Amino acid sequence: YTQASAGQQLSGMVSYLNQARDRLQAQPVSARPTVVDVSDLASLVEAYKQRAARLVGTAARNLQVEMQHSQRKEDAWNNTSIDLVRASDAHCHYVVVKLFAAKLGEVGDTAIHSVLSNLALLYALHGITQHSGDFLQAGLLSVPQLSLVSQRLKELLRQLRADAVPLVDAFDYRDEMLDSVLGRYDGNVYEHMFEWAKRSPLNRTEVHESYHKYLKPLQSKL
Amino acid sequence: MNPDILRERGNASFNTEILTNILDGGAEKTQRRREIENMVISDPDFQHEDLNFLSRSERYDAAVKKSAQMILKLREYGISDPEEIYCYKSIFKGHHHEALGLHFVMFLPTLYSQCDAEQRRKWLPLALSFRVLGTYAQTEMGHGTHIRALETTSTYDPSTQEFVLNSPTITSIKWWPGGLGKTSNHAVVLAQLHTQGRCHGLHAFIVPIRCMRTHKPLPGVVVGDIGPKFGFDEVDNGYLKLENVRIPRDNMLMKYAKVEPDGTYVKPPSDKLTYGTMVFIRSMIVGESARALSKACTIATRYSAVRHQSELRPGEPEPQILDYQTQQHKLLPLLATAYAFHFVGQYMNRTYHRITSDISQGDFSELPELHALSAGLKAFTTWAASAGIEVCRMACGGHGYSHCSALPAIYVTFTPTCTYEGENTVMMLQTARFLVKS
Repeated sequence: YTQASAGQQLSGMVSYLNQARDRLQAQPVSARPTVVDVSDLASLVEAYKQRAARLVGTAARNLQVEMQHSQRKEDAWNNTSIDLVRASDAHCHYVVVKLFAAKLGEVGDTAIHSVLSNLALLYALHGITQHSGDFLQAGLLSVPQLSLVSQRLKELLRQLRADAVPLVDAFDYRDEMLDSVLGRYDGNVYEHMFEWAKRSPLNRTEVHESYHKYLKPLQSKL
Repeated sequence: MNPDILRERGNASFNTEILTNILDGGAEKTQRRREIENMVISDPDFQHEDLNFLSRSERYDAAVKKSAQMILKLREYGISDPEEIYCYKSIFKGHHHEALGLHFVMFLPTLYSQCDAEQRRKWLPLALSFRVLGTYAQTEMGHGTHIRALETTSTYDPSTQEFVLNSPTITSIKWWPGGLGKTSNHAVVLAQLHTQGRCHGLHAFIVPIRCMRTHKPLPGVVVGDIGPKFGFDEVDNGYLKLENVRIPRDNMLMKYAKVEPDGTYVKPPSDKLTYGTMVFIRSMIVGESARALSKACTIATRYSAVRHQSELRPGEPEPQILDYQTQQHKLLPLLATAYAFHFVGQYMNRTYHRITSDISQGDFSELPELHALSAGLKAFTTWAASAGIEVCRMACGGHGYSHCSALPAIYVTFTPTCTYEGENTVMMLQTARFLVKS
């Protein structure tokens, strides 16, 4: 942020901060463009990018303000740390959304591209619902658009429901690796749960020794 | 086959095998992974009693036995490619940790990355033949991620050309390294280097802690297991107190920083290089987040297709719980997250190898970004995966609470990633420092 603000060109995952200078001049929220299409992954990646840029900028500016009030820069850092963690979180979230979207470009199979696109969209929209305040504050989404996000998310749940089991099957964990009665490939859960319970060491004898040691003497005394 | 789950598979809109190939990075990789899985799963030496029914000591014993067998099997089958070793190990250990995990994951990579040529010739054959069983002792009882505050000292004595290592306080006792308590006979110890009357900060030293013949602790070394933990029952996370332990000068890892025989200190080109192993592990953890979450999602989603509960419409049979919108809302965003993290893990793996290759050519320009990105994504993905596994457990109702679901094991094995290799909030602040500086 500091380098970008000074006009240096950044590369890599932080290159979005190159636009930091433009954002240094605070704009009213109403003047900023909003994401038009909540079903368009590219628009959502852009929204996450702008959210990250904004939160990094906010944290950096708050740090500067704190440094004017604090005697030590370390204290200023500590007093801004909640903002700084939020900024990092937003940066990482942007990276994840961006990489997921980028992966779709490598997928040639139409059916798989479709289901992965829905998953990527679901991931992005779900993140927006969880951090709606950030997107609203940044003017990246309007309140009516948030309702659209919620609606679209529910549609995606319906669409992905049909593919849920095949999507987890694709992870290709054999039963021996999952080692889970509930997650068995054949779905025969209850029979095996009963078999598993019978192997509990407590079931090695019909009557556990604690009965003879404690319960029986107790009963005889009462 | 349960009819519900059979029907689910019949409704798939895509070819599962093709998607598996994409996740593996190609059809050939899928085939090879399955071959390795078959080797492990069909091997009678890896069959064991259900660990859930064993005591901690029995579990540690079983883990050591399995690790020893695994090493012999890797040799027998000639598996030497790091990715294939990783695959083999991840199958044989299941949801649990392996007793020699730190030897593979931290000790060996540290030797590869921090030894100079002469040290590599000496230590790598010993470590690769497992005559040296190693771990990585960084964290101290009173100090975690803020490694500049570590108190363990290593003071150079030019008269004997040895370093003298000490744990000067209770808080400086090394605490938590896997395999340190009972398994390892050597440790890479991170200590403040003192020479010619000055402290030069944290450096790595190979410290023998147990006799290579008898396995008894060496003089001046107080070592043991730190006790039961929240999971990790198979691993002897240990403590280590050093009392005037003397090691030869060339036991300091000298690829970058050096101490000359007369005690002259030679600075490394970047102070971040000492922590290179942690950057590697953090990069790997991103993929592990995807792995743990995808296992939990697999269990919860399949169970949600089998489980019937309550009623949606009066008089109709109990529906599959996956038909409830609330259940979909719990599980499907997590499924999307698992896929997202899988692809991010692939990216981090590629990026780590690309940048470390540049570093070995003397180009350190991208090291700060790798450091920041691996720290941030480690924190971001482990927080999300950890919380997600717990959601999966609760999405399975009461049965998710049983060890037979495997969800408790996945959770307790995974959730420490939020604190080890850098506590997550501290990791996020490291990323923030980079972002603000940028």
